[in-house]
Amino acid sequence: MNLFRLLGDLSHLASIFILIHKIQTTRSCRGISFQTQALYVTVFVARYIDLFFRWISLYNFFMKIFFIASSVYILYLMKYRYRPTHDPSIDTFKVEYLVGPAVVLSLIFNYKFEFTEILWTFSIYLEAVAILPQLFMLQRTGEAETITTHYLAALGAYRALYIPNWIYRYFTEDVVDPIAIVAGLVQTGLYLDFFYVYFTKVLQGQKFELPA
Amino acid sequence: KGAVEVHDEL
Repeated sequence: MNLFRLLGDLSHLASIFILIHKIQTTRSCRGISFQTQALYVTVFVARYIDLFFRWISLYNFFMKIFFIASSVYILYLMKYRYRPTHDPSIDTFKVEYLVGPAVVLSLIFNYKFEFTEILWTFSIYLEAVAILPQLFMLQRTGEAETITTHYLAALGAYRALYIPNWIYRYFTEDVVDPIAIVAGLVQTGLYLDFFYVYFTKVLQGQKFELPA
Repeated sequence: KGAVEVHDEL
């Protein structure tokens, strides 16, 4: 474990707390893409299946349990608890266009052609693009509640912090994970225009609004 | 550089 990855995981943790806090305080999931949240549950279940057969550490164990449980809880909040505030008509990104290629790529580019390894690879590729329905919705509405932008900033920072973690591990532990690195760069790249608006507007106290 | 054996990252 290194500081970058720890900060990344804490940023990921924070993003989930911010999202749950937003849904509970505003009693609504307005502006949140259900599809993106459902993709994250898929990512966590596919990636953390090794909970049943591989022990890494107490930290790893509890974080995996937390991420699966909290992301399922968010789906529950959106689908049942605050259902009336969920508007599927603006959450229309075709997730088949994300899941399909992730499946195909995981069958071609993987480290070992084994079931759990292909699931892990699929989760890595899917996570890289899982935010697209959310960004698509943001683009369509053209604005977002400030707390939602803090959620996205924390979520974007999580994988961005993994990049220095991979550089650090390359030089200190002599390990490299090309699949995770390429996917992580794509994932972080998708946030760049959001971060531009976030840092130039939201952090200057303005509302998050995309240029019309 | 050794490719990663066990996925120890989240």
